[in-house]
Amino acid sequence: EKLFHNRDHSDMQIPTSHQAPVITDEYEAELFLSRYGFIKPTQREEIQMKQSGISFMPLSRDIPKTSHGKVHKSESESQAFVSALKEFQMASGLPVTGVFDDATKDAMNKPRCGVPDKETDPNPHLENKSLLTISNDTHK
Amino acid sequence: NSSLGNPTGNRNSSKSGYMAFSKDVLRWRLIGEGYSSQLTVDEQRYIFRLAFRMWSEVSPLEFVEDTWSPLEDVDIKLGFGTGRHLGCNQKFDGTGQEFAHAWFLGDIHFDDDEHFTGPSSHTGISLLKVAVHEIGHVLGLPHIYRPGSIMQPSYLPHESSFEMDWMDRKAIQHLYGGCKGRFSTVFDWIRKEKTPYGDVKIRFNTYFMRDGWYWLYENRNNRTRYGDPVALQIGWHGIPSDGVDAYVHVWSRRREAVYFFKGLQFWRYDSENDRVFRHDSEGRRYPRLISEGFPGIPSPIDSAFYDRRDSHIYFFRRAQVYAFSVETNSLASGFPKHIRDVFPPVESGDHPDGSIDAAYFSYSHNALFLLKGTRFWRVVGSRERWRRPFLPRNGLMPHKEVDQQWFDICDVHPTSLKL
Repeated sequence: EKLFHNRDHSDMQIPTSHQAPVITDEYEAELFLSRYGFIKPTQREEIQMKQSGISFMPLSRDIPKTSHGKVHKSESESQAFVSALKEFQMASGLPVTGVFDDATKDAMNKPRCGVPDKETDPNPHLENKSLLTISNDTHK
Repeated sequence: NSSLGNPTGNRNSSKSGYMAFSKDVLRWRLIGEGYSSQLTVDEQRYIFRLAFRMWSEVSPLEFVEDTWSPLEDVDIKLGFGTGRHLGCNQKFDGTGQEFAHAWFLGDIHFDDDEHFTGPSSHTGISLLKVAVHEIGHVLGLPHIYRPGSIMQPSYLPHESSFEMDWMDRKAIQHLYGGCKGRFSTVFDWIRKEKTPYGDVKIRFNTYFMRDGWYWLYENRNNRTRYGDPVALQIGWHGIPSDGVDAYVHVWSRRREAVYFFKGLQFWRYDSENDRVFRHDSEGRRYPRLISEGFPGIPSPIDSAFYDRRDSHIYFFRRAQVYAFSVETNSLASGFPKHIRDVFPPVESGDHPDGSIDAAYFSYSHNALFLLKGTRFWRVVGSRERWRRPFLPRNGLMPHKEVDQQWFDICDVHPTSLKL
């Protein structure tokens, strides 16, 4: 169990390794937005998802990023990021700025449910449509 | 891998396109390898039992904790874990941010790195609130971005006592339908309250009774009281705990009495002290035989009501109705009659015929209703006849469904009654 000394556990020490990584820059924001379905997986990722039989793309950590968290993006990827950001801001009741501002950063770091906000399922009309499903037989 | 049930075995897609379970009694279990290290196992199970009960209070679904069947027979499996957990391919991120997720197949995982707390605590993350949210997902609800909705994706600090609001109720009923069922009796219970200035205020509460359970119906909120149904003996001391056939409130200038009827007997209820009378002012003991207290009335009866317009109690039994004068303490002349003759259908063919479950005069609607099964017929009022004289006296308007006028009167599984 986590270490504590106070009777009411108010001084419970949470090992930093157990801390969720705080979202501080656009790179992490992009991971957040794709994790919760605001950024659709690209065609390539979709094929990967189907082949590996999962309908939730584990966050591809290989997006190249510059030293201060900016991500090299093509024009279309930038647009996708901004529109996803606006969608998240609207759903969260934030000012829809399309900019990764403090209010958005704060909202992304709040405790939340892990179920995606948007269907991450590439084909929502699949018979066994699901939010998070591993289908063992790959032909589905 | 976490044991994944058959994704389509016990589900069908509802009209809204979201998948829903195709059966209405669902089994759940807190899996042994998934206990939290922060609350006792009993606390965890109690909180989950309450979370499931909250969904069954607003939907036709019932939930039972199943700790004995093979795991594949359990519909919803709950467990705590940290990081990579319980064979799940979505690892948890540690304290903060993601606190739980639900698998469409019926598994719910809670991140044990979060500081989950019980319903009475005001710190940490309310396990009850998170569990209600995640169960909503398993039942087929997506995230709903409406302030006040329990299905909002972000966790809002624990309000004093959160409940499911109207829209959340309609969302789940859109998937599973409304709550239907016959009632043993329905009535408005009148009570007198003295104000601090010594005036007497008359108030009423509406109750729906079904076998050994009852709901208080909050007319102004169009729903039952949070946490109902409860067992009869909790709120009505001394009446039969397995339910009653009828309730009558005699209320005239000269007399006032509340009666419950069951089988061959009846009880007089002491509204002042909220319990049945053991005996009345003449020393007669209760319960008494209906044939003694109301000569000429057969028993058992199906239902009854007191009509303040003519100071008669109308007893319903099978296809007949008996008018009983409380002034003369005897059957009114010409009775019994066919129900259809005293309460004729406004629309021919649309009539309950007999075996009325409840005859309910509602002060909210200022109208008399006859309930049978899942339907009700409103009795044409005198004011209405004044406007539309062609309507027959005591005519029955075409039927409607009870769950279209009184909402969210839902059963819960007997195992979660005493929470």
